[in-house]
Amino acid sequence: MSLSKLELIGFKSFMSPVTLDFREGITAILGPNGCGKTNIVDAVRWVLGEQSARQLRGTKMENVIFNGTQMHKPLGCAVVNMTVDNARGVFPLDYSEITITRKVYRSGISEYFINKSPCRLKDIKELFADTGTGSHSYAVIEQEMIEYVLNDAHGERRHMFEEAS
Amino acid sequence: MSLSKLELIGFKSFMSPVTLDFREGITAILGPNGCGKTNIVDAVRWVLGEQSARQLRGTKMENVIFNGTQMHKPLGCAVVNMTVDNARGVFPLDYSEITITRKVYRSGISEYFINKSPCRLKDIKELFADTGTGSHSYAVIEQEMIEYVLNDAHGERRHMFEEAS
Amino acid sequence: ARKQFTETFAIVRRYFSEIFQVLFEGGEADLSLSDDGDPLEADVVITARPKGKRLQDISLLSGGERALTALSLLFALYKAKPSPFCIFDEVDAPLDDANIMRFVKMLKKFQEETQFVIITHNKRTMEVADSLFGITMEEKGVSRVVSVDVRDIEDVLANKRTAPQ
Amino acid sequence: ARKQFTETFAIVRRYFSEIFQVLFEGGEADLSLSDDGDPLEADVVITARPKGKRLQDISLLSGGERALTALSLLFALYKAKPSPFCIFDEVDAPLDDANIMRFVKMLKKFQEETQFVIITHNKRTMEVADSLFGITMEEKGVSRVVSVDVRDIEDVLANKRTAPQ
Ligand SMILES: Nc1ncnc2c1ncn2[C@@H]1O[C@H](COP(=O)(O)OP(=O)(O)OP(=O)(O)O)[C@@H](O)[C@H]1O
Ligand SMILES: Nc1ncnc2c1ncn2[C@@H]1O[C@H](COP(=O)(O)OP(=O)(O)OP(=O)(O)O)[C@@H](O)[C@H]1O
Ligand SMILES: [Mg+2]
Ligand SMILES: [Mg+2]
Repeated sequence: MSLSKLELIGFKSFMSPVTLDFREGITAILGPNGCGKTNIVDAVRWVLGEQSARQLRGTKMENVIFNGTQMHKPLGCAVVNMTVDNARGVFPLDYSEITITRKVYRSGISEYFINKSPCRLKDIKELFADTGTGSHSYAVIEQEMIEYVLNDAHGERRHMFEEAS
Repeated sequence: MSLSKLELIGFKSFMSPVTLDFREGITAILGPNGCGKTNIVDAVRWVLGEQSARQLRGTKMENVIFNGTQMHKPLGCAVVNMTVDNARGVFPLDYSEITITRKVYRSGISEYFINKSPCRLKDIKELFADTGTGSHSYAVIEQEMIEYVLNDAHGERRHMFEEAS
Repeated sequence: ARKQFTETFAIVRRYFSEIFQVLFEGGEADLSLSDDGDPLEADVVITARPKGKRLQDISLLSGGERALTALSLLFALYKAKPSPFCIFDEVDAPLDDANIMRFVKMLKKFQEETQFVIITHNKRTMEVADSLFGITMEEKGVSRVVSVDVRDIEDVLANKRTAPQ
Repeated sequence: ARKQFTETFAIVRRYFSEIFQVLFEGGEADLSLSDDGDPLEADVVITARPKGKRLQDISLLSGGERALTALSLLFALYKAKPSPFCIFDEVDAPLDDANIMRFVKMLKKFQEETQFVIITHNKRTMEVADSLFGITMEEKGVSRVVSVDVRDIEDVLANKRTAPQ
């Protein structure tokens, strides 16, 4: 399984829809300070089911919806589509590609989809459960994580081992 | 007042005595990872009276004494001399140069000196009190400080304002 | 669950010590469980000793040594349980040039099993990537994605667009 | 004490907003006291808005924007109460090249009043320095100091000595 596409629509600073087509191997993301690189990481954590607004650097879940600039009005909803290829059959579904979608409106209510059919958060979590790529997993690493791993104040290390078991 | 000289003897990774002669303006310190750059910052905090071993990344105060390598034995004491020039009479003493010294033995007891005559920690703290360069002041900034200033979890910001008042 | 945890722990421990020695070109590192008795409750303890230095508490490691030690553990976890994709957000920031080259070499070794997405400001890390994405904010507050060739890196960093996506 | 605090606060607030606009080349920032009533107990609140973006909570700022905001506050404090010397330990690590140039320009402005000692891995910051110290650990675990000319930087970073001090 690998990440093949990520689409952000109205997510954080991505006002107009953008698509990132990923290839195998190493992909680098670059750009000046504040241009939106870490927002892409937040999009991946979010679509994988992240429930804490603080983990996404906000105070409430609506903070992920494009909030406007001096020239543009805020939007009413944010959507992220993540497509993974299932060629090796990692997922127990008969598709060769699986797209998971998360949508949120200003009301704060999230909707989830697997290959466009509505599902619950629990279904997405179960789909990714044994792959080591949950929203809190060791697959998404920010710089502060390095400190967590070494300080281990709240047993983060143990948690990583449990994920890997 | 400016920093004119720093001497480290047996302090952390500085086994043999080293001297840094500083000039006005901007001085850069460079070197590979783990070579001892932040140990120099720790030496400045320590000679200014730092009492918390944790602030110096250790668990007890003896951690500042050279602890040996695979080839060399540990030393028995650590000394740091810091010389500041007093040309503008910032300090209430009649010297044009003032050297403060801190020494610690394996027993953990620290000795303090001003221009080679023994004094107490309180005398050093009073000397630097109004200059804004105490050991916890905003004059010694590590990278984590950036996070403290913005998170302000324990009122660090207020503390900086009080130092500046 | 206990059996699974102890088995995983033993594998990760072996990989951690191997990978640490590659990233540090020597030295030694180990993992152990704090002696709480019950392996399911115990903390994971890291000991690390860079080449030629004495074994000390990991809190005495430098900023770069801490980052490299945490990365050794992460790679050991990926080796024990490969995760289909991994996202790193500026984990190379504390590393000097020599350590960045070692980190990048390790990435190359893992890229068969795992797809990496790496956010970085460091040109050496960008050069190793198989593909690049530039994020620009030409219009203040609005992020866009551009495909980038290694030659266009400077333009993207200065917020000048290369080609519309 | 209360009068002094409020006076200092008003001065730092003015400088903070000026310096922020220089470092961010626009935008606006402000300081206020949380409405606890008693200025001696209130928290210092930072609001910051990079150019063209909407005002949002400072937790939504990017890594580089956070570092630059914290540096704006530090420079404002130095301006209000100049500290004879300042030590910065890798505070430029989260900044992209354009922001490093702005940071370095600001340092130059302050160097009349304040002596700076800067630990950095970034070549652009090293180039601005009036004098350089190299720290090497040619013998593993033992730190030494060498005087460095800008030409020797590569050697020192690769742990090859230049001249004995
Ligand atoms: N809901 C939102 N609507 C609009 N803009 C947003 C929203 N949430 C965050 N932002 C903006 O996104 C920017 C931060 O982007 P991000 O953290 O991705 O930057 P970055 O590219 O990682 O930068 P750095 O290199 O400094 O880490 C902030 O300036 C913030 O104002
Ligand atoms: N008491 C001591 N005796 C001997 N060595 C010590 C002592 N205390 C710390 N060290 C060593 O000093 C090294 C750390 O140095 P320091 O933190 O100054 O590195 P640095 O130059 O700041 O590196 P980086 O660029 O990674 O931040 C560690 O490897 C540690 O083992
Ligand atoms: Mg970022
Ligand atoms: Mg350091």
